[in-house]
Amino acid sequence: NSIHVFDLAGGKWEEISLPADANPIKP
Amino acid sequence: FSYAAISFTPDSQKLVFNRCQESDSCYIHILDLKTKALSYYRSPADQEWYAAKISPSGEQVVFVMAPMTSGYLPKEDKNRLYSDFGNAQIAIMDANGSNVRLLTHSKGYKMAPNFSWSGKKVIFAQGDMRKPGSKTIASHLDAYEIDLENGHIQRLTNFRFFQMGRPSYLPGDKQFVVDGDGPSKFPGIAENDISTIDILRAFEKKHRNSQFYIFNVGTEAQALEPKFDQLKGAKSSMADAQGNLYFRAQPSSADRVKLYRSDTKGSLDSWELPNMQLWFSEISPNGRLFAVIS
Repeated sequence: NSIHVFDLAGGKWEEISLPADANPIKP
Repeated sequence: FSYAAISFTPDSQKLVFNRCQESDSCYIHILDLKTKALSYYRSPADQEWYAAKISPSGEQVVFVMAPMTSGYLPKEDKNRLYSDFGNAQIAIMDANGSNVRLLTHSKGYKMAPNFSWSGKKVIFAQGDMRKPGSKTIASHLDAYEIDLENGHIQRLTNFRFFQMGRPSYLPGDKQFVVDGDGPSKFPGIAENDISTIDILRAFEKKHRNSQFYIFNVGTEAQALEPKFDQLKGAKSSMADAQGNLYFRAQPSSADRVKLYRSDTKGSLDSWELPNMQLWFSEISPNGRLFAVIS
């Protein structure tokens, strides 16, 4: 599946591309 | 990767969602929509964390914590761990990942926690696990509220819905919107009372077009009045910081599904949605962006 974001004012859809790597959040 | 349970940070600048590489390695991720920087909370190996929401102050994260357990169904691999959803709890931590603690300590399926706009309360849905192998994992769902100042938990509805969405407070924290599909308990009618079959059928007809309700906080005894039942399949209700309501529905059964916004005066706007299956969706707190997992 995939993530899309719709801009209500602009009426545009954007498919969100994500980096494969993510940084862990550490206390 | 697969994705689930999407939401926005309070500033509407970041997306929060679960990303799974395999079914046993799902983590809560945060994506900065401008920089595309991606970060995640690394949960302990014996727990799965999901369905996160960030508090209005940005300082806390509420989420569901399910312990991991070895497979118990015949088809499950005895050598790997599975999420034990029947023992899931609502948990909270500081935004930097420290100070993790449980807000609930009870049996039962729990889902979809959400902060109130003041940040003083958390609302969530709780229900009963269904038999292993059922199409849906849980049913008999209702909304509950946790007071974060004293830990008190209060039941907010008693309709035993077959399915529920993520409850969302309206600004002021005195009402909430939620999807409730298939109520099995109606005000004033005993469960399994067949003498009331005509009343139940009338309820079913009334509730067929809309699963979208606004409830008051503070009492279980309240009316079950669907909103926007002039449309078809009104569901996936959400509220923004201004009190506008958003939901998906069809103008008629021949039309495509639209995203609707009902402003605080009740006038409706709509946007046509692309022809794709929307598994999860959320409106940003500022009402400008609509994120979906399709």
